[in-house]
Amino acid sequence: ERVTGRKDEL
Amino acid sequence: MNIFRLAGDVCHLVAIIILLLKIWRSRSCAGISGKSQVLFAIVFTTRYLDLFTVFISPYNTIMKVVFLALSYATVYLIYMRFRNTFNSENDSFRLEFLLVPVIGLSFLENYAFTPLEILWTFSIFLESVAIMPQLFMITKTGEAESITTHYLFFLGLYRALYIANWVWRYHTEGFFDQIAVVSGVVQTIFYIDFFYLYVTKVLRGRGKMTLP
Repeated sequence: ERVTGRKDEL
Repeated sequence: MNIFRLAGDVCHLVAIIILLLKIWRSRSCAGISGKSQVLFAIVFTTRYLDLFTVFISPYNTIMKVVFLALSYATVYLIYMRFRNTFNSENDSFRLEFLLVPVIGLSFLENYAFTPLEILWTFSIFLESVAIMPQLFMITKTGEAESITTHYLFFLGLYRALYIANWVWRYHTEGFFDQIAVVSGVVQTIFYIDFFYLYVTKVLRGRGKMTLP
C-alpha cells in the first residue's frame, strides 16, 4: 500500500 | 526493524564516520566533493523535519540527530576548517542539473501535496543523485584515495541493504513505499560500476584506485 504520514525509516 | 535495515543504517553511519575521520585526521579534504556533502546535509535536513513532531523510537530519533550532526560537521570541516585544502576547481559538477529535476519531480510525484510530504519526497530523490558530484570528481581526477573508496563502498552498500529491507518488509508486513524503492534502486545502480572497480582494484591491495 502507499505509505504516507508515519515514516519509520531513516 | 529488521537485520537488513539495521545493517544498512550501520553501514550508512560507518560511511559518514570514515569520511569525517579521514578529513579530520588528514586535516585535508583533497579529493572530496564538498558539493556532495552539502547535498547530503540538505537530504537529512529535508527528510528529518519531523524530528520534533513525530516520535517513532529512541533509535530513530537518536540516529536522525547523529546523521544531521555528522553531515553538518563534515560540511563545516570542508568549507570552513580546512577550506584551504578544498580544491573547488575539481568539484565542478553543476548542482542545478540535479536540483531542478529533483525539485520538479518531487512536486509531480509525491504521496500528498503537503509541504512535509513534498520535502520528504525531495530528500528521497535528492539522495539518489547526491553522490554524483563525488563520482564526477573521481572520474575527472582519474583516481581516489583508498579511504574515499571505502567511504563510497559503505555508502553504496547502505542503500543496497535498504532494498533487501524493502523486499523483506513487503513479504512480511506488506509494506511498500514506491517512491523510496524506485529512488533507492536508481541510487544503488549508480554505484554498480564503482562496486566493480572497488572489488577489482581496491580490494586487490592496489591502495589508490586509478580509473582505466
